[in-house]
Amino acid sequence: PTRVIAIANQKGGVGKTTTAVNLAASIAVAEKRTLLVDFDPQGNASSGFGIRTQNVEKSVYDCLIGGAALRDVLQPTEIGHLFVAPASPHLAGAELELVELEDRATRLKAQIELFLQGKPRFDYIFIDCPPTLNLLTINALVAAERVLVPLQCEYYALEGLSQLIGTIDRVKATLNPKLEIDGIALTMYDPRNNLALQVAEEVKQHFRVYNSVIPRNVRLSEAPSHGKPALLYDVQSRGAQAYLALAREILQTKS
Amino acid sequence: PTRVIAIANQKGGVGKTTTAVNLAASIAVAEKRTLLVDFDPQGNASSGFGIRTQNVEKSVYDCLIGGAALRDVLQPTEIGHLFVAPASPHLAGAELELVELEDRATRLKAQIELFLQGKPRFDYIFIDCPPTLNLLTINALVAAERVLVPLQCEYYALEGLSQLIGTIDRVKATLNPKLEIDGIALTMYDPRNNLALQVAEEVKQHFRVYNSVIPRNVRLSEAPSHGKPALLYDVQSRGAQAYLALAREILQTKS
Ligand SMILES: Nc1ncnc2c1ncn2[C@@H]1O[C@H](COP(=O)(O)OP(=O)(O)OP(=O)(O)O)[C@@H](O)[C@H]1O
Ligand SMILES: Nc1ncnc2c1ncn2[C@@H]1O[C@H](COP(=O)(O)OP(=O)(O)OP(=O)(O)O)[C@@H](O)[C@H]1O
Ligand SMILES: [Mg+2]
Ligand SMILES: [Mg+2]
Repeated sequence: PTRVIAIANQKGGVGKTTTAVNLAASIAVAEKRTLLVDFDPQGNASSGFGIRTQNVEKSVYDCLIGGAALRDVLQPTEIGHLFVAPASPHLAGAELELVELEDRATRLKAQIELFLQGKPRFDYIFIDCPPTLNLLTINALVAAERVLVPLQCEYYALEGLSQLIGTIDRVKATLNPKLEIDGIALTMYDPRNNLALQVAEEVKQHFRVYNSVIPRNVRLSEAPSHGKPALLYDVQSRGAQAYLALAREILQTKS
Repeated sequence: PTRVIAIANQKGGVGKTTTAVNLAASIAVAEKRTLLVDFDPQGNASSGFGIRTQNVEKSVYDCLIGGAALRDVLQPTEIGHLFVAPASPHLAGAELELVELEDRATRLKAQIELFLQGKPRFDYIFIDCPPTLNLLTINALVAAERVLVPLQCEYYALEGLSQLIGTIDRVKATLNPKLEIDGIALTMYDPRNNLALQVAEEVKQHFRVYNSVIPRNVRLSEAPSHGKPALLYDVQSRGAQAYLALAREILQTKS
């Protein structure tokens, strides 16, 4: 079956998009057909592949509000098995448009179910979420079966984890009983930093933390300015290698 | 007159809260009576002063939705002239509660105008915004006269600047004609990083960029875990000194 994984954390700047872009790319190069849904009005996952969201004809906004099908909006990337459903700035207004609809929390889920009935079959769908716990993120948590939580090992990020877990538990209890946390990916990790060690230890006591830890690596922040994931920009870099290792770990998980 | 400054950028993790906490503290030690309004449901600015938002009796949420006055919710800090109006987790739901109200965009402005009529007079009010361009941030932009934009010198953060400027221009044209950008504060700046130099150069061509650049400094990320701003945690640190310099620059601006 297709694995649908939301990449979520309401704390800003923890590496959600960097993880979504580089993990999706790393999974796709392992010959798995992969869709990356950019569900953030900022459109960073789209521009991480060189897609200019201002000029996009059809986006996930049109699937959410306008009734277009995901298969109509997805675009190919430089990586054979990887496709992107781009964001658009209109997503910023989607929250207020969704709130009046009966099915406001299940619109993305309905779109993904439709997508899964079509051909060709996809192996993985990743959803990059915005830094809030609003209706966009709720839609992603309802549509997904697993949540991957990127976490920067800093105090504010650790503090936000309980709010995120609370929201995941509420979605699981009401709208999506099969939702589980797949794991926590430690990002921008610097082992020389005491605080990082403490946060990592604390988190490992309560959650599954992936063995592949993503180091702080400047090549990861340079790659998006070239519209490429790190494995196309500099595959030997520590950042690209870390995401390839994370992909291997994810691929080994039996769903 | 009291200066009301919103600290806003929808890009996550660029240093909004770190700037709000440390700038407010640095302004207050210059003997200016200062209020920091925590307008982010994450409540990081509150916890940056050791305030646990889950246990807070009254918060900015009660001012926005419940009709409490800001003077009823503000709490003192270890710094004489500095007070915090704490956030609460309920703020996460405020967006959907505000949307039905006629005055949904001007609730915070009304509260601040009421606050300014009371005694004692305050010199500065800073508003820490969440990482979105939702009704909470709109309320802050309507209530403020100036916007201070923390910017991490990275590709995604630069890309988001035009969306932020567009929103500021729209608020200025419709709801708050006196709104201006006060300046851009470069945060987590590492001059050895080429991308950072390029982004800084690009931004300086279009906006006022404060001379005081905030370096990446681990003491800034450690301080919140002690519930203190950096100038109480380690005043000699490069981070604390950079925010004291930024405060001097802001104090010199004639409003
Ligand atoms: N491992 C890393 N090493 C170095 N830089 C990184 C790393 N991961 C992310 N970055 C950079 O840090 C910044 C924040 O990362 P990113 O934008 O992916 O986070 P996010 O959680 O998606 O942010 P938002 O909350 O705004 O959606 C970006 O400029 C990115 O390029
Ligand atoms: N100059 C700095 N040097 C080192 N670390 C910093 C610096 N500024 C901020 N940080 C750390 O980086 C992280 C992001 O900063 P912060 O939370 O202030 O950003 P933000 O824009 O308020 O995030 P959000 O979008 O979630 O509200 C925090 O863990 C903070 O401690
Ligand atoms: Mg992102
Ligand atoms: Mg913040």
